[in-house]
Amino acid sequence: AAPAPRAEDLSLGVEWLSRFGYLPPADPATGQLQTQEELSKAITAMQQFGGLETTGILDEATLALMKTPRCSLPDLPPGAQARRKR
Amino acid sequence: QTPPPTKWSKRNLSWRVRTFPRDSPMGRDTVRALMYYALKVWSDITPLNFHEVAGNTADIQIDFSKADHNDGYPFDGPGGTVAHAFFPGDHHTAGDTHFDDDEAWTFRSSDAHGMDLFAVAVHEFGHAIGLSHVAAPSSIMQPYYQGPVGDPLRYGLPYEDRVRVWQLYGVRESVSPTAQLGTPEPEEPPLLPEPPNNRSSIPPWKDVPHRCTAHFDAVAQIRGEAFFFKGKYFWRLTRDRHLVSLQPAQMHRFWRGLPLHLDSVDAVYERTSDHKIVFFKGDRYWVFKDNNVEEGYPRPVSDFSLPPGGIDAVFSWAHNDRTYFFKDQLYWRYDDHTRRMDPGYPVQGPLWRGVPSMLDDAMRWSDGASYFFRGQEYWKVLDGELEAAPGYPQSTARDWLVCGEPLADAEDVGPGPQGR
Repeated sequence: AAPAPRAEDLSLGVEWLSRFGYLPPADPATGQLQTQEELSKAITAMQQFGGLETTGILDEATLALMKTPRCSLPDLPPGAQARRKR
Repeated sequence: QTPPPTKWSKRNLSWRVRTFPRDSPMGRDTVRALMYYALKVWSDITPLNFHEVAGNTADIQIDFSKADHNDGYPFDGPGGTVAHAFFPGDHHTAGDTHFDDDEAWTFRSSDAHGMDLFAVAVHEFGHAIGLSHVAAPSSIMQPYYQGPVGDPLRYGLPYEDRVRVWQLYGVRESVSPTAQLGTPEPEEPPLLPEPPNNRSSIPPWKDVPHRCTAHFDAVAQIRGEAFFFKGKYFWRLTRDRHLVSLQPAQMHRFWRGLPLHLDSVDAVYERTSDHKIVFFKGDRYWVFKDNNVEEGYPRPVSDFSLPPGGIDAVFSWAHNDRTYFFKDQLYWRYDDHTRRMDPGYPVQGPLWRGVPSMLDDAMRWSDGASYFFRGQEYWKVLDGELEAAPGYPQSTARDWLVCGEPLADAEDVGPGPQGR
């Protein structure tokens, strides 16, 4: 089994996924908390977009891609997560 | 799931670099030229036309900013997010393009840590005209920085990007005389600053060689343009072989860092490995990044495993991407990528039949041919051939330096040292 991501990696991952359109903006009531399922789906979408193996977990390759220099604009348009959810 | 595309309703868009990188070794002209070529990538294949303007009303305002610059997309220091651009629309920031000034922006650099400005600019201008990110790894619109994309003068968009931009704006009609009248092509800015060509920069005529009678010291293709060196002066020809000025420019005022006492150069070439420009004189050589000399030069020519005494000529042969050095009747073959002389050299020249064994200089040209210069003549060798083309030698002055034509004579003010 892949090792569980460290807390700081998880925090970085969630922030990154929100910033680039894979997770909806943080709920003011719950802060950055996301369900595990939602997070896994977002990671899968990010991995698919980035040409990585789609594992749904924050593995090393995924974290490395998140640290790759990139454009500031999101990959998915605003609301894409909501539409995906429906 | 993608929203309806936003695009410009007009076809003529203005642009301006409002702020420049603060600590970059790149000059402003280089930054402007890179922006020009990055926009040209898109306008070459669509009906869009971009023109540079000076005022604050440009459609595409280009800035180099740091940290939070009040647009909702704060930069985060080196790495991370490196640039962004705003999609077309009615908002005042539409089309604006921002680069993180904390990145080490580079151009034609071998520095692996640098961020190639041209590659990022092509991507961002894709946003500025309405393209969003895509997952296709070969697309310029995939969101991650993947390193330099090559020569700005030769870069062509990948197929996916061409199709997507055609879906927005359609295909650029083939250029016809009427189309050109309606939408004139802007004048291409150079990748290097213009040499001084105003009369006040020209020194007294008695010292200036004449281009129509000169035996050139060195000839080189640099950034796609031809440079003819004689004494302390040089002439420059654009990519379409037009003289920038009939008057020569002063070498030291343009090639910043050459010693003032240097009265001539032996040979010059643009290195294919990193596109730096190398000047040879006697036992020494200088390396220039754009038109500024690099630190630590001059160095001895023994760095190239060349013997003392210097060289007469140097050029990179497009056919095998090797650099050839010539001295008297000998020549050497050098690999610029490994920085090693190929074994078995020097060899008695010439390699190309019909070309003189002793040369003033040589250069490759954008037509794929190689050109060899000696005295007032030149020889052309077609790409990959080992023999000079029939009909050569021809006159260098006539074919390259606009001599012997009525227009040239009429414009050629000043008596010149040979009394023309």
